[in-house]
Order: sequence, then C-alpha cells, then structure tokens
Amino acid sequence: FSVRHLPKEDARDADAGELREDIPGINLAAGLNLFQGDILLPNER
Amino acid sequence: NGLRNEFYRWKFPVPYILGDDLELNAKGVILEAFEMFRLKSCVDFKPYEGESTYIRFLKDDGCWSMVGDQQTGQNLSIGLRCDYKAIVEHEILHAMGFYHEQSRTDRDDYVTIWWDEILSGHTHNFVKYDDKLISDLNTPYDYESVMHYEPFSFNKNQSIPTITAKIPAFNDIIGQRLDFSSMDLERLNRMYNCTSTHTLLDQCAFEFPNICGMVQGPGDDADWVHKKSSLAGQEDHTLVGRCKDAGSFMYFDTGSGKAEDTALLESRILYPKRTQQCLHFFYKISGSPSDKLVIWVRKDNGTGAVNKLVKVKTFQGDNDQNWKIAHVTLNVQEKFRYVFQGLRGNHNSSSGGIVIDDVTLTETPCPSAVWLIRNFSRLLQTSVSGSVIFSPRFYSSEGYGYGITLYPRGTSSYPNYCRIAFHLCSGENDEALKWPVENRQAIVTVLDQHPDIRSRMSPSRSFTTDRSQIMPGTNGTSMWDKPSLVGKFDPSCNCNRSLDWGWSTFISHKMLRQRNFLKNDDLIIFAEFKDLTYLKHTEVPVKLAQPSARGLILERQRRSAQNTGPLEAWSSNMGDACDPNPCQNDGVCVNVKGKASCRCASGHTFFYTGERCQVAQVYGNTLGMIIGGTAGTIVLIIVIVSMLTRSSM
Repeated sequence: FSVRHLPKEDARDADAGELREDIPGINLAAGLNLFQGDILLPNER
Repeated sequence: NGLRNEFYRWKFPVPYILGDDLELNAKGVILEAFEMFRLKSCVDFKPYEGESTYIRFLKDDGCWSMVGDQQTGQNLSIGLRCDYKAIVEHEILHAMGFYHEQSRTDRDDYVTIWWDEILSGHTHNFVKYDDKLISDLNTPYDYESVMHYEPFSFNKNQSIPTITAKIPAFNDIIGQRLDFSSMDLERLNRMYNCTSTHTLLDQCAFEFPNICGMVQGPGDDADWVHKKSSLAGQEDHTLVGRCKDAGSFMYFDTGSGKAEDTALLESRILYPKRTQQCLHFFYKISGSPSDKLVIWVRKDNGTGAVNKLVKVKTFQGDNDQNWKIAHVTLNVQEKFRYVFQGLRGNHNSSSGGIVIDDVTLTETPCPSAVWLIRNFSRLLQTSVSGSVIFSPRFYSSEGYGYGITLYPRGTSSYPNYCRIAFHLCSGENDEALKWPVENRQAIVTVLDQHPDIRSRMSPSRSFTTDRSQIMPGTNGTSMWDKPSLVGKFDPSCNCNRSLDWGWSTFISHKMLRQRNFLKNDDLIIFAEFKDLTYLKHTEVPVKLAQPSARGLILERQRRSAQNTGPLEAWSSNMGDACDPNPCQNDGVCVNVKGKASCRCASGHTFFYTGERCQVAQVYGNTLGMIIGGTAGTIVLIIVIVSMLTRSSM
C-alpha cells in the first residue's frame, strides 16, 4: 500500500467525529430518566 | 440476568413492525441485528401480521425497551444516535427478558458502585434485583456482556467512574458495544431452550479427529491429512501455532505425485433452509503456484442421492504463502455437501501443498468487499496521524464502485484510534447507474477472526446516503454524485475517489490488540453498500388484539371453574387495584385503567387461566401425549391379555 496524506476537509464523519456515546449518555442527553437508564416499565410499576 | 417468569417469554418468530419514523439507517441496523440473532441463537423475527403481541420499533427520544414479552404488543425506541448494531442488540435483549448485567443479585462481588459519584436522582439506575425475580441462568458474572453498563455511566464528574470492576483488567471491557458476548448467547440460548441456530449450517476448525463429519471423497488419488501445527511456517489458523499439542488443519501434500492428482474432502450432508449460503474459510497454497483449490457442491440429484456435482469456484496458487480468507457463494435449495478439491499442478516437485482451516458455512450473503491488510502492526508503527491507505475498488451487487479509507493512526483529535471511512469510486457501470446514489447503506465491519462465528465480536458501523450530505464548499452538490464528477483521480485504482465519510473512533489501538482482530498480523475489513429503498415505507397498522389462543383446550373447564367474584368488583373496592394482588398461582397483576388484570404464570406442562389465574390447564401437546400414551397402554394390555388367554386355552 502507499501511505498518503489527505487534506482534512476530504474526511467527513458520520458521527460528528465524536466518540460513540453509550446508552445512558444518549438517554440523558435526550432528557430521559428511565428505570436503569433504558428500561420502560409498564405503567403500573 | 433474565426474568424468571416464563409468562414474559416470547414465542418465535417474534412479530415486529418497523415504524416509519425510524431513520433509514436504523431500519437497516435493526435488520442486521435480527440476522445476528438468527446466526447465533434460535431467536427469530417475522413481519407483524396481526398477532396479539409484537415489538414495534420506533424513533422516540433515546434508546429504550421494555423487559420481556408484555403479551400486548410493545414499543422499542431506536432514537437518534442509537442506530448501532450492539445498541440495537442490547435493547432487543431487554425485550427478550434480560435486565442489565450490573443489576444481578451478586453483582457486588464483581463490581464496585461508587454511589457518591452518581448524578443526583439517578441512583435507581444501579439497583440490583432479587433472585426471586431474575435468574443468572447458572452462568457466572460476565464483564463482557453487551448488557453491562460502561464505567462512566450516570457520573457527576466526567473523569470519575460510577462503576468499576473488582478485577481491574475488566475496566476496559465493561460496557463493550461490539456484539453479544459468548455468555450473552449462552444465557439467551438457555432461556429459550435453543439447540441450534437458524442460519449457521456448519463450521469446523479441524481441532478434533472426527473433522466435523467430513469424509475423504471417493475415487480420488490421495487423501487430505489431518495435521497438527508443527514447525514455524506450518501453523494452523485456529490457534496460529500458539498452543502446544493443539491447533490442527487439513493438508493436501502436492510435493510429489503427478499433474492433476486430486484429493477430495467432503462435508457431511447438509439441509439448507434458505436459497443462498456463504462458505467462508482460510487457506494457503504453499507448494507450487500451479496447484489449485476447487470448491464444488454435491447436490441431491432428485432421487435423494447426493451425487450431482457442480463446480463453484477455483483458487489458483501464487507465490504468496500466507493465510488468505475465502468467501464462496453457494445457491443450494436441496440437501448437499460442499467439497474441497485439492488439485496438483503440472510441476516436478515442490515442498508444500494446500492447507485449509476454520471453515464456516452460513445461510447469509457473502460480504461484497473483503479487504485484507497484512503486517498491520508494522503499518501502525510506521504511520503518522492523518496518513491514509486506500482499499482496492469493490463493486456492490448493483454495480456501484466503492472503497475504504483507513487511517491507521487516526486523526489529530483521536490518534489512538483507527479512523475508517467509506467512499465511492468511479467504475465501469457508472453510465448505467442512477446518480446521486441515495438511500444506500454503507456498512463497515472489522472482522474478529475467532474460529467460531458465534464467538466473533466484530465492531460494525453504518450510515445511509441521503441528499442532505453535501460536498463542502459547493452549492449543494451531493457527496454521492458520480465520482467522475465530484471525486479526485487516484492512479492506484485508475479511478476517481469521492470524499470519504466515516468514523474517527472506529476502533481503538488497544481494542485491536484484544480478541482476534490481528490474527497473523492481518486486519480484515468487510464493507457493504446496500440499497435500502425498499425499507422507506415499512409501517403497518396494528390490528385489534385477538385473545391469545395458545393451549386453550380446556375452555369448558375454565368457564365452569369456581370463582371468587369478578375482578371488576375487586378493583372498584380497592384504592390500588393490584394491592393486595388478587391473582393466584404466581400471576402478575397489571393495573389497566384502574382495574386489575391478571397475567397468569405458565410452565412447561401447565399454564393458568381464569380472571384470577385460578384454573390450571395442560398444554395441548402435553395432553395429547398423555391421552395417546394412555390409549396405547390400554391397547397393549388388551393385546397381552388376549394373547395370554389364547395360549392358556
């Protein structure tokens, strides 16, 4: 293989260039406060 | 950490609905997760057709699910940023009846919860369950579970964890989002009594003398030899020669003999369920470049005899004596064997032969792009942040050219990660294809080369092309327009490559050295570019729920059963309709609009019905067995008595 350099603007990120957030982080950012982070309980519980 | 109550277990296949509010990529990822369940367990899914219970996937805020089959139809959200294979698997495992690993009854023996570091109001996220409610299914605590939270979940301070492993080495493991762990699968398969999977037909690492039921072919000139790893250069692929007295492979010696000498190795007879299979194995041709490895299929000839031979693919030797990966698409619908034919080339003599190892046959499509990068450790050492290598050009099944860009040392923001990205390439079909190419899903996977496909934990990322993805600095030109117009010429492929779109944190260098990502120091990347247009409209309306008909064989008995008064009366007399619990026989009370409704327990033989679960019933098949057994016994007694009577007369 030939190793090359690309201009920075030639690379775009599908995930905004950030580390993948885990479920608790995603749900906290969405303003959710579910049981154990991501469990939806039946109404009676 | 599975729910004990069998009432919440699903019957397979699980009906599902993909809501049209879901991102197209999320729909593709959900279907990919289903395929992982089918490959590694007996869990199966089917499109909803009016069943009383189902999972409706939707895009709400965040990623969430209910635990177990609620028997009424339930929602599961794959919201923004949740559309990753492992996150979808995590949520589906909740729906299958599993809680989080760190809420196991015995979790304090294995992890420390740092209560003072938890965000205020979020301590409930770290409760543990009583073992009356959940079962560990007789499996040990699994730091590797996809159901475990990562160390920094719900933390107050960004750098201080809330949960750490008592064995510090596992602090890098907990919260992994690669794929199911082996233990996740063990539990899932125990909970649902799985004895086989849906799409794994056969696999063999040749570690045992029975060579997985393979047989030497009839009428050939020589045999394949079951050989152990020995000298340097003759290591197996399964264990790469790391283990003394272990690690075997199959070998056809082409060093001596005459041209066209043949050795056939045939699988046992296999029974496909789908119409397409992928045979995937590792091989090397270490003798002469004129040696060949030919893959055949021996099919049912229509009379039940498996003897109709069809040649499928030939691998020719070259001067590269390293392990190579091979994928061969088979299209078989009747019982068959797959056959490895070693063919000696026209040469005087050589020292070597043909070697095969780690064979897998699945009923899934083969990957359309396989990129093998040798000496990856050296590449990591010699690269600098921002440097890239390009894959060769691959073609999708529709004919679009595409490639992969790999940044071994990542970008300046994440130098400890490999950045991997996707780009389009100009190709021979471009004039016939539609541009810009939208609603296609690019999926990139780094292969964990574990010999058992069920134990592979390969990270996978995907995105879907759409018109909002615009070339920077242009007046709205799509990134997915014809590469000959929007790309740059690259002499290595004699093609134009478009800008790339990818993931700066695809895999950390630390993770690369774990598991089997760098076996033989080879990194293997799979890539797909699939049309998902057919998934744009998938939502179907939910029909009025029909009462469940499972095993209702003693309906008359249920009607005549003694009752202790209508549940409605109970509900109206109480503050909380379910307190105290009016349901008998371990039934669970559900408060439906202020009225108590019993969800009755069920076991392998009995289940309970009635408003209060007061009536024990026997499953139809069990009753059938009892009636059949009794009738058979009576007939047998009559025959014996009549024979004895005759003989005494």
